[in-house]
Amino acid sequence: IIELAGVEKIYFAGSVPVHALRHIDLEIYRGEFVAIMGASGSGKSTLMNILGCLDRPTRGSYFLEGVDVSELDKDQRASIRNGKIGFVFQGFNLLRRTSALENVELPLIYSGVPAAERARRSRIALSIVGLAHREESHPNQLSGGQQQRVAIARALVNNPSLLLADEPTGNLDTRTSLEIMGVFQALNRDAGITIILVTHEPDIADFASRVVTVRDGRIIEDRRVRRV
Amino acid sequence: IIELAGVEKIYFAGSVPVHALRHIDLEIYRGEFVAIMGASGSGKSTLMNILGCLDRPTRGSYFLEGVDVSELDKDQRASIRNGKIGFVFQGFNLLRRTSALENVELPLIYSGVPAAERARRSRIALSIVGLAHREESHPNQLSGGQQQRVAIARALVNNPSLLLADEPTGNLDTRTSLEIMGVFQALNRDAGITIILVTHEPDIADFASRVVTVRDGRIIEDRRVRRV
Ligand SMILES: Nc1ncnc2c1ncn2[C@@H]1O[C@H](COP(=O)(O)OP(=O)(O)OP(=O)(O)O)[C@@H](O)[C@H]1O
Ligand SMILES: Nc1ncnc2c1ncn2[C@@H]1O[C@H](COP(=O)(O)OP(=O)(O)OP(=O)(O)O)[C@@H](O)[C@H]1O
Ligand SMILES: [Mg+2]
Ligand SMILES: [Mg+2]
Repeated sequence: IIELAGVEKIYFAGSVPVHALRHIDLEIYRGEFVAIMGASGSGKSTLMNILGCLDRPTRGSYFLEGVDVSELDKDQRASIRNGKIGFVFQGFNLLRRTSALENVELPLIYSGVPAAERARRSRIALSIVGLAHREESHPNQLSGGQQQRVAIARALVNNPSLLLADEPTGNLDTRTSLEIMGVFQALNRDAGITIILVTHEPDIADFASRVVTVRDGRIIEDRRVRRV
Repeated sequence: IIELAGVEKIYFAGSVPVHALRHIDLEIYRGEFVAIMGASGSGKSTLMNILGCLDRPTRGSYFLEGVDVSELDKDQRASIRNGKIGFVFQGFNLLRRTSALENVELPLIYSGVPAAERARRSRIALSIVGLAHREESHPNQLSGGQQQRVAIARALVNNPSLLLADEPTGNLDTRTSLEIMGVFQALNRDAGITIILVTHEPDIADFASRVVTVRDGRIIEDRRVRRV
């Protein structure tokens, strides 16, 4: 489903270029549950942004379901992002002036889903993450972990076939983290959703069937794990 | 050094009041290293905001080094925050349009420290968190964990006697987290800095000599730990 070949990403910030990704070859198959680990600054979020069609590599190619993403125009990439991909951002990226419910509805608005159906599906997503009782709240009225869970609900509401989650449990206590990972696991096992999840916590990586380790913009380890 | 008595915090968001803190009695002694744990939404950040003089309780009193904080005016509280307290925010709260170095310098600007001395001390703080090579970068050019480390450096630069850190390792890999906790431990042991740290990770809480657990706005456990 995903094929990155020779991917590099260089940022030009100030005087010195930053080689965020140096050479990435990566194949991910439909229905896999992959954890990405690595030190702070090693390139994980940059990799996720490319996978999520939010950014383009400086060199190399990205084939998503056989389609060369670099050949697509802006609208086509937006359409893929909205239809196929759910993205939980490391910084949440919620709209500050709208409610939790409206934040979760956003992907459905882009998809043209009618208002009543939109609200119904968004409420389901919010209750899955334990926030049904806070749908009217704005992000600044929510705790850090509650904001993170709104971001998770928004990523799930469009029934994506690919879920990209960048540190989705970073602000959650252990028990809430395990609840969320249980949701992801069920989606992977029962709905066949492909999941790529960045985490720095080994207990969270344990839910994945494959662990990819990044260091200084390269993949230094790619390990399949046997699960019962 | 810190005495909270009968502290309550009620938010009025929409139709239903939110009892973020219901009844908090808490005493913290000079030089202690306290971890605060609890579920997402249980009131930890609200408690930290009151301790950091950024917010006032709805009821109850807060004595900081024997001074009744509620008796102080806005300027006096700002002066305490700048002089005595270092705060690492759960959401970092960096200024987006200025460099990492300038973000770290901010508390020193408020304290009236001259420019050369300011830059020198800020560079030391950035190198302590491993970001000396990125002082010119703006927050949007930094990874999540790098932004978190800039926030940590900023909290330390004014040599505070009280460090309040809200999930300071939430975006950091295990090794970087342990490096940061080593810095905090050294400051506590050698400089006698009082540290109150919110975390959801038991391995991080292990660095503390006391663990306070919050649930639904109340303290349900307060446990001192023997350390070698
Ligand atoms: N400005 C506000 N208006 C309304 N409710 C608020 C506001 N700020 C916080 N709350 C609510 O108060 C409760 C406690 O929030 P707080 O941020 O202290 O939780 P927390 O323990 O830090 O959670 P987390 O671990 O998710 O960061 C939550 O239910 C939150 O939604
Ligand atoms: N817009 C940008 N301009 C310059 N450098 C950037 C930019 N975005 C990211 N970087 C740099 O690229 C490198 C990789 O960043 P990335 O966000 O992918 O790291 P990460 O592995 O997600 O880290 P973390 O675990 O801290 O979130 C870092 O050194 C970062 O500072
Ligand atoms: Mg990242
Ligand atoms: Mg919090």
